[in-house]
Amino acid sequence: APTFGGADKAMMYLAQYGYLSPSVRNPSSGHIMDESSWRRAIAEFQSFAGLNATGELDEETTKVMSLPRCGVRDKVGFGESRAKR
Amino acid sequence: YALQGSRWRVKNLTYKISKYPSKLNRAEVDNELAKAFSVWSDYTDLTFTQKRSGQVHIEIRFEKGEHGDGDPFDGPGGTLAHAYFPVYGGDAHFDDAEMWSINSRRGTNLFQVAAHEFGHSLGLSHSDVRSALMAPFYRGYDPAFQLDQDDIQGIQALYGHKTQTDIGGLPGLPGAAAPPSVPRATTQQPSAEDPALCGDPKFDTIFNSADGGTFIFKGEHYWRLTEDGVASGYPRLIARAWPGLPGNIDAAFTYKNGKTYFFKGSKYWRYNGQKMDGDYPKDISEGFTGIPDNLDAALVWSGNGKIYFYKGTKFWRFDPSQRPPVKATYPKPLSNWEGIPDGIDAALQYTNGYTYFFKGGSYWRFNDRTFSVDSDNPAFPRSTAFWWLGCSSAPRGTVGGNARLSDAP
Repeated sequence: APTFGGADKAMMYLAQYGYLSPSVRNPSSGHIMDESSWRRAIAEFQSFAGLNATGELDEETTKVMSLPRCGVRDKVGFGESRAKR
Repeated sequence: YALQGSRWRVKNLTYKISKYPSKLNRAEVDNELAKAFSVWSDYTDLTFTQKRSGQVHIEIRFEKGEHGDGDPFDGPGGTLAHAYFPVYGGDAHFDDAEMWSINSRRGTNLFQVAAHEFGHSLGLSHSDVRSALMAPFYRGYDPAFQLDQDDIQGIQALYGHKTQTDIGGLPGLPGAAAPPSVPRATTQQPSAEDPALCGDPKFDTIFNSADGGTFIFKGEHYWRLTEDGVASGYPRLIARAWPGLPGNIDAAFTYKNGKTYFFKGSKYWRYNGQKMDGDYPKDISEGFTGIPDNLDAALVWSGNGKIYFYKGTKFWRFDPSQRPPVKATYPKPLSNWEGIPDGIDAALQYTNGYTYFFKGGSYWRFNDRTFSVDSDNPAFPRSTAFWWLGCSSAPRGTVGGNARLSDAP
C-alpha cells in the first residue's frame, strides 16, 4: 500500500470523512486551524478506527488512513459535533 | 451501529444496475449484487427485486473519476465506492478503476463492498465496531461471511425483525419472531385490571428480556406485559424468578450480548436469562466506571446501540468498547432529550423502534429519528395505566389531560 504521509494529506482525509470542516478540502486555498481542533479531529478518527485516541498523527494512524475504504463520511446524522438538533 | 436518520417507507425495494463494471461478466455481477442485498433481507422483511429498466428505488453504477455527483473516484485503492442514504435516493456508485473480483481474495471483493454500500442505501451510517460490515474500512474477502450482531441490530432498528422464518435453518439467529406492536388497551378486549398497578401506575423499572418479553418491576414484584396490558398470573416475586436479585430495583436493560443488567443503589447484577451470570452484586463504580449510583433509569438506545443512564436532571452515555467508556463531555442535561422531563422513573427502548420514558403515571414516546417527543393525538404524556397496563377505566391522556375517547392513535 502507498504510504500516506504529511499533515496536509491527513487534513484532507479528515475533512473528506467528516472530522474537519469541508472547507479544508478546497485545494485553491490554504488553511490554518488551532491545534486543539486538529488534535481533536485526529483523536476522533482514532477513536472511530479503534486506535488509541492520542490526538497525535502517528505512524499507525497514517497507516489506517491509507487503507482502502468506503467513500461515505464517518460523521453524519447523529454526529456529536452538531451545533443544533 | 449508527443510523443516518432516514429510511425507506416501503419494504419491497427495486434496484437497477445502470452501468456494469467493465471487466466482469454481467450475469455474475447480477448474482453478486443480489447476494449482497440478501445480507440485509435475511434479517428483515425487506425484499429487493432487480429491474432492467424504468424507475427503481436504488440505482447502481460502476464509474471512473468524476461521474456527476461532485464526489469523484480516485483510481485504484483509496475510496472504493459510495452510496447515498434513503433521504438522498439510495443510489450506490462503485469505482470502476478498482480490480473488482468475485469469490476471490485477489483484487477488491465485489460482494463485500456492495453489501456495505447497500447498508448505506438502507439508512445505516458507519459503525465504530471493527467487526461490523458497516465499519468504513475494506476488510478483504471472507468466504464465511456472516453479518455482525452490530449490523443486525442496526438494520432491525430501522426495519424491524424478520417475521417470516425462511432463515429458520440457522439456529440462534435473531429476528424470527414478529415485532410486537405497542402494548395498548383496546375497547374490544379489555385486559383484566391489576389493582396494584392500576391504582398506582408508577413503577421502578421496565425492560425487555433477551427473548423479547417486556417486564415491569415494582417493589418486590414483577409483571409481564402483553399486547393489551399485563399477563394473567401476575404479580410474581422478583426474588423467585431472578434468584439473588433484590426488590426495589432502580434501573435495568438487556444489552446486545443478551445479558440483562439490574442496578440498585451502588450495586449492579448481571443475569443470563433468569440465572445470575457470575458473582454479583458488583459495584457500579467498577463495572460501569463513570456512571453514578442511585440511578433513575437506563436503556440501550436504538440511535446508536449505546447505553444511556439517567439520574435527576442529567444523563450519561456508556460505550463499553471505548476507553474511557464515558466521555469527559458527560453528564449532559436531560433537556437534550427534547420534551422529556427531569427525574424520570423508568425508560425503555421498545421493540417497535421508539424510546419510552415513564414518570409518575405518565409516559412520553420519543421518536429516535426526529429526536423529539412525538406530537400525536392524544398528546404525550399519556396515561401509562391505560396504554401500557391495560387499565381500561383509566383516562387515555395524562392525568388531568383532555384526550377524548374517540382519539384512536
